[in-house]
Amino acid sequence: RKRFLETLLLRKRRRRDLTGAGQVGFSKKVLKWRLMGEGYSSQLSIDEQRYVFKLAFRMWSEVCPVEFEEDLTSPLFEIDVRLGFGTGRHLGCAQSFDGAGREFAHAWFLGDIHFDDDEHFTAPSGGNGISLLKVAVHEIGHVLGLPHIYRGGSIMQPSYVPQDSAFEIDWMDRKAIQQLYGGCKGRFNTVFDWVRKERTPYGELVIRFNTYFIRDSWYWLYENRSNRTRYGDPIALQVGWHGIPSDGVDAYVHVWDWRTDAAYFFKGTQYWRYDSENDQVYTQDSEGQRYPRLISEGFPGIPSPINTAFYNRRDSRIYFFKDLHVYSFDVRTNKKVNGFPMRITDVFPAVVPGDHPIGNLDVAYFSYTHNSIFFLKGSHFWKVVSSQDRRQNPSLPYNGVLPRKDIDSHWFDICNVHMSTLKM
Amino acid sequence: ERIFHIRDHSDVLIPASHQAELIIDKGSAQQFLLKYGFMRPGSWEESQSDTALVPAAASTAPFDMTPLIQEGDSGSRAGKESASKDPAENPTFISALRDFQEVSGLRVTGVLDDATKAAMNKPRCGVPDKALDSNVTATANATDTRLNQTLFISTTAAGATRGLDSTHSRDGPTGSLGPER
Repeated sequence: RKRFLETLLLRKRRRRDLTGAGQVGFSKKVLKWRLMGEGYSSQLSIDEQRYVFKLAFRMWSEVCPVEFEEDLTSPLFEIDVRLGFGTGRHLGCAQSFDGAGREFAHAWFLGDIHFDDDEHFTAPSGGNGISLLKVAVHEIGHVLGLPHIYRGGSIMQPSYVPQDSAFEIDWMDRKAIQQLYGGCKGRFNTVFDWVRKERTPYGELVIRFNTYFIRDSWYWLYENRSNRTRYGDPIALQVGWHGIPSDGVDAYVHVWDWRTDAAYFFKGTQYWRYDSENDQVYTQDSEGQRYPRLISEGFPGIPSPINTAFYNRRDSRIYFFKDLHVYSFDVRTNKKVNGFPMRITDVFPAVVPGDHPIGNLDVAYFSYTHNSIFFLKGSHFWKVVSSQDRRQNPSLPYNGVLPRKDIDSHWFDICNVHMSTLKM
Repeated sequence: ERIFHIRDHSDVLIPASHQAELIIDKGSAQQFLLKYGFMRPGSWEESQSDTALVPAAASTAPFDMTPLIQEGDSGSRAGKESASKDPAENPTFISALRDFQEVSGLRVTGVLDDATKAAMNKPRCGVPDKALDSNVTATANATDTRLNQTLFISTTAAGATRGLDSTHSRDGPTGSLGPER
């Protein structure tokens, strides 16, 4: 009891320490925030205010490895960020607000945020006035450690820039916050390019694909052109992929040749066929097969559960990975290829000795963007030597595995958000 | 439109006392430059040798208060007195004004013209634009209670500034932000 105060201080101090990137900032991965009861705005409903702050915190979570959770019950000293509205002298703050106009908010690094309730704040869908969401995102940037940045397009510009359309945290701001907290890392369950046929307004049939990353029960659409995930992702799996297991899958395989166009999701001992036209799993496909089906029935000779799998269009085979081995399945003969299973290190040899995922892969992904196969495991990926690589360097082994790199140095900003904000 | 319930909107009209003072002259411009870090408190006093206190804006700003700054309000009073000497001639004021004009994308004239006043009167965040000088860092080890949080933060903000925008950089924190008292 005698050292109580000391433990109190110690606990708080541990919260403010070095970030994963070795900078001074929050060392905690999940921060608690609360809109203070005595600091509600008189202009918006309480739910609106809480929703705007929830969204603002989520927007930062989408671009850096820090999650935010609204906490209405813990003791106050456990709350990392306290928000409140006030006018003039407010909330015991040392800096008074100046009334309507000029200063509309201020924030403390690793601490609180105050908003000047004399300003005309509006909710995201509101008309004129100062967007509370935009100001909140700006002030949270300060709380996390960002200073003012005089750059057009930065959310950290000191003066308010009216926004004619929805705003997002741009590339440079993302890099700025990741300089403080590092990039987003984590394992993926599967990564795939979803190919589908669409008709243009002129009725032309075109084939499009999008890249998806799945981690547990949520997924991101990755915009290769913009080198980032889609704004607003991640989304809950069952929201976007109807009928597949909502807690995640092991693999996705798209068998696509001149005869077959079938997409499958694998999980445990079962697999589902996905109807890309109607965006849901088949309960029964055109050949009368009912789903889910046992993997052993649909792919005789292939064990389950599997780690991952991909379809190789070059030889019309599906490669299933489990533990240290790889199984090859010929979809034309619907049989396991003789000679398999083989060791992954034998079928896909390391180009640099010792630099190889060995086994227990998270993902084997064929990317149409890069026209290459990638093996993902933990926070690293290994690219498999492509035909283009071999044209440039014939000495590379066929299906060789190139040295590993960080996933987040290739696919950017695939960041978790707190579960409580997943369904926003 | 703000929601009103009385026909003449009197329930949502902001009383004059709640309107922020506009920046219309050099004195208020000087306060602005001081508050947001374009002028350093010390440099401003040096040119006003007979005042020993820092102006309120600096001392009450939640981000750059140092334990050596005593009473915030007296500073603002000092600020008004100093206004009687025309800041326009003050080279520090002019260079700070040029600095502000440059980062705001205005024509750099060093003169408090209308465009500069308009930029200063825009709605903005109350956090300073520039970190103040590094001896604030030395105070980083103040005790870490919530009341003193501003001390800790301003230092770090200075550190954060440094890593991200070289035009605002000052020399780095002198290390050891650890738990020393």
